[in-house]
Amino acid sequence: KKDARVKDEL
Amino acid sequence: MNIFRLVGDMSHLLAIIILLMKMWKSRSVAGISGKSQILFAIVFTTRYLDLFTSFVSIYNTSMKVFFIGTSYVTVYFIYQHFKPTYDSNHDTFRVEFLIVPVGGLAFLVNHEFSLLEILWTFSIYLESVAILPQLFMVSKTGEAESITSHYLFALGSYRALYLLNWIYRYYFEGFFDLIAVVAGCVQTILYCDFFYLYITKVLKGKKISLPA
Repeated sequence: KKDARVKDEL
Repeated sequence: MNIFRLVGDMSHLLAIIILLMKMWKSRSVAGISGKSQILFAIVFTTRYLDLFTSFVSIYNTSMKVFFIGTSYVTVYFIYQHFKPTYDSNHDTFRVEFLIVPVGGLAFLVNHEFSLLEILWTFSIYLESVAILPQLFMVSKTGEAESITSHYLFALGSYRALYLLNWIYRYYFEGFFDLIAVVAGCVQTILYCDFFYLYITKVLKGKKISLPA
């Protein structure tokens, strides 16, 4: 899913 | 979380701690570009607005809070607390030449035309070039203290390690983000010249000094 893209990265 | 990502994050954390310790112990911000540090504060502020909208993990949240917080402490040190030691005469890079094009690009090339997404994209693009005022300062004064070199090496390594992380994630998780990867490549390439100087000089006990 797009929303989970890079958001877990800093 | 893979090893490249973890070591990258630790390298980023180490860079920030090295910089703060250098300033605090020497009571001086000599050789540090206040402009680069302002850009980093903008980078963290615009990227981590998702602190308010989504929760990933304790690790994720605490790192974000730490990065934002320390970036403001650093800016405060340079422009207030240790201001007399700030070398503004050599910190003359025109940051508007970075912010304006990067802002325009984030507006035009993004994953989704929404406020948070555009700010995130702006942050990714800005981070890739935010070190330029610092590198410009080093080339202008023709030297960098060893501790400043260690800071730059740790900071540059972080994004290089993220590149390995993205290669890993592409193969094992099918994860791929073109914006982050291109910006990460640009960012790492900007450090190449410095990496060369660091390996050939600083690691052999010499400080970086460029011919006039």
